[in-house]
This record gives sequence, C-alpha cells and structure tokens, in this order.
Amino acid sequence: YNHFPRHLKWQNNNVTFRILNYTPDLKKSDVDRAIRNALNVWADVTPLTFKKLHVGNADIMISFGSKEHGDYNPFDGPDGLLAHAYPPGQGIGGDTHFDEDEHWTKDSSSYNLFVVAAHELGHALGMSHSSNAGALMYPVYTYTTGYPLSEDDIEGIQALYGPNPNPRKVKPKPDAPNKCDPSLSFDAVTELRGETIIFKDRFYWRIHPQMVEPEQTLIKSTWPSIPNKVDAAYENPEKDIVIIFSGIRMWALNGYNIVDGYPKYIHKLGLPKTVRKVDAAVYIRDTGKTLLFTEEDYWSYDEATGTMDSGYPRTIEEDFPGMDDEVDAAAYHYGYLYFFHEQLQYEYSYTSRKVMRILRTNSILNC
Amino acid sequence: VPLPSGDKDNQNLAEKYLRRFYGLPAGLQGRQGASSPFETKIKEMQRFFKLKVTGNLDDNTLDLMKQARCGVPDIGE
Repeated sequence: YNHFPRHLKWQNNNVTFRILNYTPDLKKSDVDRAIRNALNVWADVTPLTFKKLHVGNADIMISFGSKEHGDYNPFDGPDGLLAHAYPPGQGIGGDTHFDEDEHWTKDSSSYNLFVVAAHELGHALGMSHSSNAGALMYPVYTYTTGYPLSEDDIEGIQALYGPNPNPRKVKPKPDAPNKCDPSLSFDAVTELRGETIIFKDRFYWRIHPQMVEPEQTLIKSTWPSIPNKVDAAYENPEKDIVIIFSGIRMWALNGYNIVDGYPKYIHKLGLPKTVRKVDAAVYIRDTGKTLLFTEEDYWSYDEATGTMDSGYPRTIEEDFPGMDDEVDAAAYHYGYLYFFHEQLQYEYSYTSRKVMRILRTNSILNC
Repeated sequence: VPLPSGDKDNQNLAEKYLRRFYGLPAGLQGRQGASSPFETKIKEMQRFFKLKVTGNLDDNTLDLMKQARCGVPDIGE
C-alpha cells in the first residue's frame, strides 16, 4: 500500500460527506446506497465515522462531472479515467469526482459505482495507489464481489487511523500471491494457444515464450463468469479449447470466450458421482488422451471418442513411480509430464517412465 | 524518422499517460532516447505494475495503459 506524501489524513475521526449531484444512470437511492456502503467498507476497519450533510461544506464533497469539471483536472470521455479524489485537507481536499461520461451500474455490466467509490474514498481518506494486484487501491478497475478490501488495504488505512475499536467481523481478500514465495503451490496449469496459464487463488499468471516476466491478472477480469477458484485446467489444441474445472463443474473456453452450453458437470466425462473435484488435468498430445487426477487416483479420457478408457481409475503411485501420491497441477511438453505438488515440480519422462528432475514449483515463473 | 501512425498514436497515448500518472515533463524534453525522462518514467511505471522493466513501450505496458483506471497519479504528489 502507499500513503500520500506526508501521510495526509483527517485529524478528526468524524468525517462529513455530501453528495452534490447524481448520475442519471442510476436511481438516486442506488447512488446513496453505493456511497454509504463504500464508506462503511473503511469504517468497518477504522475508528472513522461518516456523517451525511445535505447543505453547506462537508469534508468530502462528492459529485459527477465530465471533461473539465472545475478542478483543472479534466476527465477524458468514456473509459480511460473513471474518477479521481483528493487527499484529506481543506477546500478541495477529500473531494471525490466521478466521470459522468462513464456508464455507472450496480452490477458487473459496466463500471460498478460501489467498487469505484470504495477505491476513490480510500484516496479521500489518505490512501494512495497500491501495486498489489489484489488490493482495492490498485489503480486499474476490476469488478469484484464481496468485501472489497484486501489485507494490504487494511494494513494501509490502519497505519493512518488505527483499528476499529469495535471491529465488525470482516473477511479481507487475500493479497495477490507472490510468484517467488518459496512455498508457492499452484492450483492449475494449462497451455493456451502457445502461452502457459498458471492459476493461483483469484489470480492467474500468463507466461508467453517471448515474455520473460509472467503477467499476473485477476481471473475475473479476463473471464468474469468462471469462479475465483480453479482446481484444474487443460488445453485440447486440436479442438482449440481449454477446459477449466472448479468443484463438480467444468467450463470450456475458446480463447477468452466461454463456449455455449457450459458449465457442465464433470461426471459428463464419465467420472463417478463420488468424485467431487478434479485436482489436475493434462492432455497428452502424443496419445490423444486426457489424464484426470483426483486424490491418489487418475483416469484416462479418450478425446477422440469422448469416453473414459476402461481399467481406470489407477493409482498415481503405480503408474508414475517416483512421483508424489497427489498432484496439484499438471502440464505436458515435448514428451515430458510436469507434475506440480505443493512447492515441488516433477519432470517425468513419458517414454522412459521415470522422474528425470525435481525442481521448485516457481522455477517456471522465473524465480 | 517519423514513427508509423499506429506507433505514433501509441507514443502519444503513452506520453499522456506518463504525464498524468508519473509526472513526465510536458513538451519535447520528455521524448525518446536512452535514459530520457520518457524511458525513465516508463521504467517507473513498469516497476510499479511489476512488469518486466525494459524502458520500452512493449505490448504488456501498452495493454496496461489502455485499461480503465483511477485518475489519481501512481507516484508522489
């Protein structure tokens, strides 16, 4: 997290606010509720209280305007700049402006007013931008549901004002995973049109052969309709689709689009109803089979016939000697199977049927 | 040599972005060149967003500049 220079903050914990005008995109009551809920997000974790004024000067004056709107800090029309706010202080200090050229909504269909207001009011309280992609104070807009503050945001605002003396139970979002954390484990790994996609918590890293530095992004900002938690994923390059598994459901992606008719239940593949999640999945190009790993067992699915091969499940230990007995994620490259389990990665030769190397999981992330 | 128009648009977008969010000085002194203010500010932005710090206006950097965001600067005042 970051504060503004000199750690600007309100000296009085009882802060006043006033909504000067309203966007025509939403009912007045929806705007009132979005602003009140956005203030409550910060009140939940600090001693701050927010009193609404209807006349006169308030600490935080909230308004909607477009292009040049009176502060010599013009907006830019639709998209791009969504809003801005000034750090605590006299006059324009704390004031919060929303770009009327955006379309403000109560859901994920366009820019969600509550999400943007919670971010901007963070500035009005003294928070500057965070470089943590999971933080509310990250500069780039990302639609999110549930309590919007991450641990990073809470640490930052409490460094200014201290904790709430009567804390209401809040469940902060976990910060973005650190790719070079030595104990890092993966949720799922898949290829996607020549890139490698690694899922972890609410995020994924995208590794492109020419791009040394993996790019971390929130899953929801690329695929809003798949869950925040991915258990397994694999690409069938012949069909140009990626299958994403979460719980007992699976989604098919064609590039960045969800294929019609999904999600489906994983049991459609022929897995027994006792299976409640797939831990890892990998398509073996040389055989046309997809291996599906659950706990200590695995299944072999024939992509051409769309049926499960007979004689399964078999145990991982039996068929992949030297491997751990469970798998978090799996990938296949040029005759080698890469099994990820906790912070280790096993390079398994499919031809000589043995583990050739054991690496740290995050060595694939250039750590 | 004049930049091809697509690059020119991207160059302008980048300069506007870096002026607004990273305090790139306005006018010509912000232009290209090794260790120019432009390159310095690009590196500052890449460091902030944990991108590969190249000082070049690569695709990743440009993608990020085009995303909807807050109007408050990322660095300093």
